[in-house]
Amino acid sequence: SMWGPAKDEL
Amino acid sequence: MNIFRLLGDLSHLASILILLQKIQSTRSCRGISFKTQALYATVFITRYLDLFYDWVSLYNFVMKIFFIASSCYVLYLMKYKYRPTHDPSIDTFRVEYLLGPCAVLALLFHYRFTLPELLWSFSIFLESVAILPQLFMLQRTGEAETITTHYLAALGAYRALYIPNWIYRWFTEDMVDPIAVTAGIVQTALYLDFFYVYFTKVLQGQKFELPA
Repeated sequence: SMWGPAKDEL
Repeated sequence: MNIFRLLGDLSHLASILILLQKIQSTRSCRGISFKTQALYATVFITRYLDLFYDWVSLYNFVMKIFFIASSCYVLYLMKYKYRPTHDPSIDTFRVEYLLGPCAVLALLFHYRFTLPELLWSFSIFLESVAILPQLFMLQRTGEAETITTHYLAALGAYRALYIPNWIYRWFTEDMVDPIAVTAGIVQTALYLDFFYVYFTKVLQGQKFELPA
């Protein structure tokens, strides 16, 4: 899976 | 966007409106930790720096502006307008014990070694523990006004709803944010004790009181 920041979350 | 995250964000929004309603209707910030509120303002300002250079969506933009503005407004209300109703002698949690370790964690765990990314990581860790001065104060006084417990319940529900959101995203988008997920699980766990009393007492119509 893709591991990274969920920058669309608040 | 999925239903869990949307409900979580709405719950977060509701928690802030409940907090403002509590302060305005009782004309007092009694029972609210200034330290926790100051930590939340710090969390939003350090995390939403990307407001100026990263466009996500109108929803995302409006929410970020709202969270920064409302957290600063709450600080103003507590520090100036209703200052006499705030008792610093019971708001005694040492925030440096939170700020220091969060800064160290951000230096250790981040996605890129740049200032905005380090601040983003710092804000994620800080948010997970920002409620501690408030819970500590609750523990000390042993009771809370019902509206204050609704504020905390809505805030806790926001965090709890982000967990199914991450599970959903893991399955549908194959995407995992290990920093946000770890911090989020810790943050939700901190509410378990509070939720127990909230469900067994407040929602049964009793006053929020901790056993002596």
